[in-house]
Amino acid sequence: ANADSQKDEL
Amino acid sequence: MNAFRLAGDITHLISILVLLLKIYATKSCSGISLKTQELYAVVFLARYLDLFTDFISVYNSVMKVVFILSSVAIVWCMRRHRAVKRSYDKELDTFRHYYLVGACFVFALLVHEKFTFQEVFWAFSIYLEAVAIIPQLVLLQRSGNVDNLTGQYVFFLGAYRALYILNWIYRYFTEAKFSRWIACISGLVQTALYADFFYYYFLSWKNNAKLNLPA
Repeated sequence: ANADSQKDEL
Repeated sequence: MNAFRLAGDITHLISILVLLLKIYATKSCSGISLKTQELYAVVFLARYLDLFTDFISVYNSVMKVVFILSSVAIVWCMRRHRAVKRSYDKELDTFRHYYLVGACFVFALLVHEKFTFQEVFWAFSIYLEAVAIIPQLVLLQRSGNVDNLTGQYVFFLGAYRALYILNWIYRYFTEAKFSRWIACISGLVQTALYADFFYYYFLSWKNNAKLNLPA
């Protein structure tokens, strides 16, 4: 999945 | 990753480390709400369930481990460390934080991005982080004790909130499909509650400063 939809924020 | 978010993560981590060091160095946690610290530990444990399933970056994984370890270390220090736990304001830190956990979990079951185990726990952790400061706010209103709530701790906690809001504004204008309404709205509620905490912190700090004036 592209980074945006992933939970890339802590 | 943008500079606002990196700086926000770092100031957030520093705020936790400053509090842990203060408690460990002075062997005292008077004025600190154990309940708020327990809620923060639950926030990280519930949010980072994807630690072993989704690898995003070394930075992301390392920071998740450090956040979990440092927040659990504060709770352990306040519950287990003999000298520290004696200074805990047990009779003042009485906010029923289990209600906050229950309400946030029910709300996460109702409002989430996808109805999956990880997504519901992620939304739960976002809502819980927003309200986690309430027990600390109530304790501060009751005790007015800012001995262990150092200015640095309050500053870095505020910097974390401000930088994350700037991060969301930046991402909103630079990314086509930036839609993190759950994190943004909850983050605004969290920042409003922090502002309320800051108001009582400032009042207490001013009163203490007056009290400590040379006679």
